[in-house]
Amino acid sequence: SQEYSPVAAAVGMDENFLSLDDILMSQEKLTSRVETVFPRLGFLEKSSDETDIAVGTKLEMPLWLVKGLHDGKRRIVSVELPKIYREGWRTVFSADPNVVDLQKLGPYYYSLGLQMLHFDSPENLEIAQTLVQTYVGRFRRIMDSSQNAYNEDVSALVEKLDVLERSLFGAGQAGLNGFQCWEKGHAS
Amino acid sequence: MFCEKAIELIRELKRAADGQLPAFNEDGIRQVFEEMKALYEQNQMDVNVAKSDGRSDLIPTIKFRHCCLLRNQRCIAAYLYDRLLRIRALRWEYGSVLPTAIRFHMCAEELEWFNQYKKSLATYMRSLGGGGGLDITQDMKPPK
Amino acid sequence: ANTETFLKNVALKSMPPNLQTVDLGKSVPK
Repeated sequence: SQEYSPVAAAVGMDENFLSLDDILMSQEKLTSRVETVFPRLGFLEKSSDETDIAVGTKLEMPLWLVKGLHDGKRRIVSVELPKIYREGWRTVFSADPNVVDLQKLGPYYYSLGLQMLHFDSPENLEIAQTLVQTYVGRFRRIMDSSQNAYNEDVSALVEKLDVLERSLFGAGQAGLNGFQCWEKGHAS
Repeated sequence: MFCEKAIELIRELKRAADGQLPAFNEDGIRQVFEEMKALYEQNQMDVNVAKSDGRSDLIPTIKFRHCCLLRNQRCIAAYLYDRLLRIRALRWEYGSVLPTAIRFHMCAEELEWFNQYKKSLATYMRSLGGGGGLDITQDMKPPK
Repeated sequence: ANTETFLKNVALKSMPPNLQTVDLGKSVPK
């Protein structure tokens, strides 16, 4: 339906409470280290028979849980920076952002990257800069391809795009299709 | 892990092609409520123990469960709200009488919401055009 | 009001007491 407009994902470090995309993005798992005992929750750790989750346990926790437990003053959990935001991959992005398959590495490369800035990493500045530069570096191709692919199979064009970029591509296609529709006299 | 059923509801909606309304997942929602009830009751017990016995070590676990409760609440609210957006769009696409196949996918409360929405829209449209009324759901494309 | 009534009847009243309100202002994206 043309009239259905879902609640959009937030831009920046926020999340929109009712956005399906933000909810799915925040389901992404992060490798986390438990810094305090969690009594009575040992059953969540499949490899353990313990009643409690012990200090030092590494768990794959969804972002929403890590954010909820994160406390600047008390260390309850600490989160490992996913490798695509670390220095090695940042170097790859700065060399040529267009070669990277963000669907495979992500698919929420930008939005998850922005969320990682909540965890006060010493690399926050570099992470933020890489996110912006990667977006800028890839934008032109996304815009050009979305404006030149009319009425054809676009799967090859979008297969390496992350979720945000696909939505951008979709917006470009909607504009192109709208213009073509108008030009053919079908818009009235 | 907690909140698996809740996220499955969200995925179900995302899988539905743009704007399509899948069947109302009453069973899924009920399961989320049951999980929330269990989490809340466990937390109530631990809060009482923490207060009475000074067990501050239980606070991380209480916080953990509270995060899960908030997550379940969010998923349910987003699931229901997104369905309302789809249902609202149906008024503009199909008019005030929905096809039977679509109505079967709606719960009683959603049908009631739709009826109320139709009334609100009708009241609004009657107020347009200098009081003479204007059906703004017609002629959606501008004149050439 | 319609939406609030709906959410209350379908979901919120079945949730624990401290989770029975949702701020619909949150539905408006920034």
